[in-house]
Amino acid sequence: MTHILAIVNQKGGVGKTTTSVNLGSALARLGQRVLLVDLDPQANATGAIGFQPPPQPGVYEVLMQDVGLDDAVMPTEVAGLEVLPAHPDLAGAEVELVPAIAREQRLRQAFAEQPERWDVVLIDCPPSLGLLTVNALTAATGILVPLQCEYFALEGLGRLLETVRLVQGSLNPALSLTGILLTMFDARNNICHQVAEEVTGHFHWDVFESVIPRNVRLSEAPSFGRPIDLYDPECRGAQSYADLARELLNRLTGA
Amino acid sequence: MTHILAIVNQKGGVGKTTTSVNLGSALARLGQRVLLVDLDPQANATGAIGFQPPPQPGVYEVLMQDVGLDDAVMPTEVAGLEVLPAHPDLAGAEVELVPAIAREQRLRQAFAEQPERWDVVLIDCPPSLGLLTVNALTAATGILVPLQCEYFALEGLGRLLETVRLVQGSLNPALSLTGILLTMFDARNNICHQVAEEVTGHFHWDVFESVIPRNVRLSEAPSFGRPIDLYDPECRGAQSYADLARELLNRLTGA
Ligand SMILES: Nc1ncnc2c1ncn2[C@@H]1O[C@H](COP(=O)(O)OP(=O)(O)OP(=O)(O)O)[C@@H](O)[C@H]1O
Ligand SMILES: Nc1ncnc2c1ncn2[C@@H]1O[C@H](COP(=O)(O)OP(=O)(O)OP(=O)(O)O)[C@@H](O)[C@H]1O
Ligand SMILES: [Mg+2]
Ligand SMILES: [Mg+2]
Repeated sequence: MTHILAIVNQKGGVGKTTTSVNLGSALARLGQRVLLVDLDPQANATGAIGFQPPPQPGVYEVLMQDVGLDDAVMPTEVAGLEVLPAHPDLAGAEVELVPAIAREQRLRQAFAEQPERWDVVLIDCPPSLGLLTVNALTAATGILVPLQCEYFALEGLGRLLETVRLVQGSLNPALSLTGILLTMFDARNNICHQVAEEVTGHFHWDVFESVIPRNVRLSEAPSFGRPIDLYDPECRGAQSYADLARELLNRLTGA
Repeated sequence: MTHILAIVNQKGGVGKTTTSVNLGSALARLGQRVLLVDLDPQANATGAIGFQPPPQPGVYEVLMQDVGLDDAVMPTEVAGLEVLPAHPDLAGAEVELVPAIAREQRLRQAFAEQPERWDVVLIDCPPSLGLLTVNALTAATGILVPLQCEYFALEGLGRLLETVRLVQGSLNPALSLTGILLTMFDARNNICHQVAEEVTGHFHWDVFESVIPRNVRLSEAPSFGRPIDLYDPECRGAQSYADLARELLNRLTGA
């Protein structure tokens, strides 16, 4: 059974890409076969895993030109981690998909070709609830919501879960909330504690126990094109993503 | 002459909303008649200036249903600062505008009704380069680019300026780069200094001298629905936006 997780939050800058890349790498280290899908025209995940400039064909060609996964997926420096890269052309898909038949199901149809090739697929979504994100939610078995411990981030959570309910109702009844991940947590900052309390009080066990601290090494690693466990394996950022990977596997296997 | 500035960067979480709200308030304190336009379906600027939940009609009705500015613009707690609020329904405009005639010019046409009502209009854009942002670039006389001093933020700058050139070429030849604003600057963080040096080396006088420091009070203020100069006028965040307001007025008046 392949677990396909959409890493999603329309609020910008909350740690979607940082989570996709580093959780992907940590899961591969635990022996999982992982595919990282970059579904953001910014192509940040593609650059952060070492592909600069972004290669083609990529996910745009898979969605819009019937290119097969085999022709677009690439290996990375991390054993067990492959990537389906993005390119800025992907921005065109948001508009080009509008009139297309079954426009929300393109990504799901692409994965259907290779149903058992990976154990876990992580889809890094753009900061919007447009057709690219809806494609991810339609293809996914679960969603992981990175949530920065800031006021604005809390505001948008309701609307995100509304969109998830809409997709569950019409396009993907099996979609479930895998978990909410608190990111950039700074223990010295009151707001972080307030937001964490409010979210845990409201969502209980849906919130991962693992919390990602604010850690400057995490923002340095992308400029070297390496995930944190290759860039600085001993830092708190790497440790927290390793913890998250273990906790996620427990959740997925029902342990 | 009304200066219409698009506060734009497709990278998420770089300080677009924080800049729109706090620069708007600081300009009003200097005696300018200011309109803050929230063009993001997240409606963060609307909430940050005190309108929670978001009122209707708002900018969606102005763009899509020919509601006049008079019927949507509202006064705020800050004398001289008015707001054209957003509501989550605005997310629909991104798709509904696709087949519309002169779809990029809706916002410009709305401002044409009241050409001299304000001295400065600030448009808070969503984290994408879709039709809402293109409407802002088509209506604007200048653009202000908040740039977080992080690796990913630098990556996207090229693509943003490419989109600006496209809009200049076909929709708005008078559009110019008013300035690049360094945000969330943390002097203890090497990356911040590196990004600042690289951007200043490349863009020279296009980079504002005023730099916005990372300051937790800026992230607290929105939860009270007040701009920083009402929430904590003595903090570094309020001072830095007051400096920026003065520097911007000098740039706009050619001083
Ligand atoms: N735990 C952390 N500690 C410090 N910096 C972080 C952390 N997580 C992410 N960052 C940095 O914060 C910025 C935003 O993170 P990231 O780009 O992963 O967010 P995103 O949600 O993918 O953004 P977008 O909405 O633009 O896709 C980046 O510069 C990143 O390097
Ligand atoms: N100088 C600063 N110091 C500390 N926190 C800041 C600063 N500027 C912004 N923030 C906080 O960082 C987060 C991102 O800022 P903001 O929401 O203004 O960015 P944005 O570019 O508008 O995001 P989006 O792309 O989602 O529209 C917010 O929680 C905000 O409160
Ligand atoms: Mg991202
Ligand atoms: Mg914003």
